[in-house]
Amino acid sequence: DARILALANQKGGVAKTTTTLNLGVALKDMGARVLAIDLDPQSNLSMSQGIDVEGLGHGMYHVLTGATPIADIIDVREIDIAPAGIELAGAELALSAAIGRERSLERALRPVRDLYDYILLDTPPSLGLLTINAMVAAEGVIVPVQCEYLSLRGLAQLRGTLQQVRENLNPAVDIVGILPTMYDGRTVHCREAVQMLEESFGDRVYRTRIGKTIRFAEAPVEGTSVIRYEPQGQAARWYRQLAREVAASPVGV
Amino acid sequence: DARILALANQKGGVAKTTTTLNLGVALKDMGARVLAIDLDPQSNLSMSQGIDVEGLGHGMYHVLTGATPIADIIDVREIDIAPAGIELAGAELALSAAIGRERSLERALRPVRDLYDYILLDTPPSLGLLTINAMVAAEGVIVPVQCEYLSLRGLAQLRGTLQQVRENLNPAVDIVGILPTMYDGRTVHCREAVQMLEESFGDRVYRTRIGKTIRFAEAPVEGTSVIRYEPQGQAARWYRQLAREVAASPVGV
Ligand SMILES: Nc1ncnc2c1ncn2[C@@H]1O[C@H](COP(=O)(O)OP(=O)(O)OP(=O)(O)O)[C@@H](O)[C@H]1O
Ligand SMILES: Nc1ncnc2c1ncn2[C@@H]1O[C@H](COP(=O)(O)OP(=O)(O)OP(=O)(O)O)[C@@H](O)[C@H]1O
Ligand SMILES: [Mg+2]
Ligand SMILES: [Mg+2]
Repeated sequence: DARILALANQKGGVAKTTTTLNLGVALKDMGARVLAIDLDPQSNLSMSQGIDVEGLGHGMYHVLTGATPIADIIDVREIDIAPAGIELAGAELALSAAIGRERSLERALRPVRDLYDYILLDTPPSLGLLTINAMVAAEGVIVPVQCEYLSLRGLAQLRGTLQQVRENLNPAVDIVGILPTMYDGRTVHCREAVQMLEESFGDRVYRTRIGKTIRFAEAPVEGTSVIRYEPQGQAARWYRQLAREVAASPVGV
Repeated sequence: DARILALANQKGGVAKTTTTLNLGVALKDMGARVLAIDLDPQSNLSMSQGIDVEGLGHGMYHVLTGATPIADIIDVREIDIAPAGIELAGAELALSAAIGRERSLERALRPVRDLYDYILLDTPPSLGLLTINAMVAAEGVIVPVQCEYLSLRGLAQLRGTLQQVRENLNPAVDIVGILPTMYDGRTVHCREAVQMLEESFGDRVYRTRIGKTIRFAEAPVEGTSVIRYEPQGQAARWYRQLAREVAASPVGV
């Protein structure tokens, strides 16, 4: 059965999509079978693999509303991708009145759970229904955190939402890892931010720190992960190191 | 009557909040009366001015649901701030069934429009009901755009949403300015991104480019704008230059 991990943080631009894709590819390179799901109406994960999101027939909107089985939309790229079309922006409203609206994704994943070793869920920068669906379907949440003050402030809200999901919908879900991203060890601000993370989350903070490099912005233009874009580069090394940590950590804390 | 400008871009982490605050302070330093409104449930604008968002009695949730007049929540900081408390996360659901739900903010601003020269609206990284309310209340939208590929891809969706708001709710609203942020002229990727912006938006792209500096992350820790944090610094200069451009540009394009 697959380990289902959600990449979540309502703070925008902290590398949720970048981590979903590159962690996925690095896990695949270790021999794992990996599916990544694009739950963000911005469709950045789908775009980052060169998928034409305007021309998609069916996407995650149709899966969540029960119109299409997820197997029908899976697109095999560097890893398997369940893409988001532009209709996904309408999912929160379409689902909000449905019975069991928070379990749509969990139901949709049942038929494919045993086909993969990892299923990674990319979420939008919000704590709305799409992210809640990811927290219900997943057993663990990886939280990318930019090493900056505003990013740290949002973690209390994220923990609060996870607590509510645990109490009402999925008793097993918890933060399994905190990933410092855009790390620049030369600045005091960044080093202090990581210290604060370690004080709050202890050994759930990955030893891997993802540094800054323009390669992360360049790779999506080519529709590839940084691992394919520059296999011997620093960015690829960081995500291979993360993949080893994720694979080694026990399921759940 | 105030010029009402929304800072919007559903892409996360592109400097919407940073621009709302620092443009606001720079406009104030030019002699304008400025109100900034926090419409993001993350409350980053409120936090960046040192406001205790957990301890707020009433915030923008209560204003949008009609419980409290906006004048009652205005907090005078470097500029006047209408803060967001943690309840704002529930606003989209609370408003979604209400009649005239897209006009809640427009209604709430009527009593204070003539007290200010500028009202700046900070929005969350989404195109949901809170951002729609901002687009209905505003006459212009300033779009901060990170000079990276994924950021550019989101602009088509933003324009689509604005088109729908124009056709159904507010015929006057349009993009009045595109602000290149986190600009690093040394990378080809960034220079090309700005070229693409200028090809699509022409002279609506501000001549001001906001570069990168750690000061932007440091200032919110102190609860101040970068303009107060380091008045003679580069970051303050960039936002003073932007304020001059915004003040000089005609209302609406
Ligand atoms: N380690 C890094 N160093 C430098 N740039 C990075 C890094 N990781 C991601 N980026 C770039 O920063 C931007 C934000 O990353 P990304 O889109 O993955 O974040 P996100 O959290 O998914 O954003 P959103 O909240 O909008 O979904 C992208 O343009 C990406 O290319
Ligand atoms: N020009 C800049 N150079 C470097 N860092 C910046 C710059 N502008 C903003 N930042 C930092 O980048 C992060 C994102 O900025 P900010 O929070 O203003 O973006 P946002 O678009 O409001 O994000 P969100 O989508 O989460 O609301 C913050 O930590 C901020 O301090
Ligand atoms: Mg993303
Ligand atoms: Mg913001």
